[in-house]
Amino acid sequence: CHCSSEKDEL
Amino acid sequence: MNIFRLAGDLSHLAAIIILLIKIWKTRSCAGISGRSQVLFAIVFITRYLDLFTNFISAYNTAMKVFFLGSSIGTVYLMYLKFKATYDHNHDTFRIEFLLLPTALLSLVLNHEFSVMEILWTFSIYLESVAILPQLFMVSKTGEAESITSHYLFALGSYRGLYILNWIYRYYFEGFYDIIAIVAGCVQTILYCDFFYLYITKVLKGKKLQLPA
Repeated sequence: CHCSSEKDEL
Repeated sequence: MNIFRLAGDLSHLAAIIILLIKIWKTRSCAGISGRSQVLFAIVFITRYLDLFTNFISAYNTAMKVFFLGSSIGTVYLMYLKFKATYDHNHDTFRIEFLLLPTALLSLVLNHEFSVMEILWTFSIYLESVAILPQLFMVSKTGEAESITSHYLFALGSYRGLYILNWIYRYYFEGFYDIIAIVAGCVQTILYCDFFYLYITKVLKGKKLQLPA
């Protein structure tokens, strides 16, 4: 999944 | 975090700082598109809502807070503090032509149909085209101050370096985000013409001037 909870980029 | 990602972030940070220094030192925002700056502020506000819901790292939080603060600060400097120097006659790109299509696209092409995810997707799509009013302004006036060129070069390099970061992450971490990658490539391609002029003119000490 690429959901918001995994987003570590800026 | 890899070297490309860090270099990209530092390039992004440098771009924003160059712009703020230019405006603050010259007490003027001549040659800068307020419309692009408003779009960047919208990009950061819609993307960094996860500051309230998700903690990743101190680095991540600090950068997000800085990008939010500086983009809103730039809009404040342009539209209030140094309003008299804002060159609005040349800043005429219709931003609804960017806002509406990117908003629609984010509703159709997203990873998940949720408020946070759609706003994140919208911010990615909008960022990819947010520089167009600025590039349009440069092409309209036919020139840009050196400091504005350095700003644009740093800002363009940032997404280019992110592409290298995504290639690295794909090979070494098996991670990829197709929305970010496609939008990031579009974003970088928009700068190609400018990169060419920057390398052939500005780096040789000449002013960035478009052929008549």
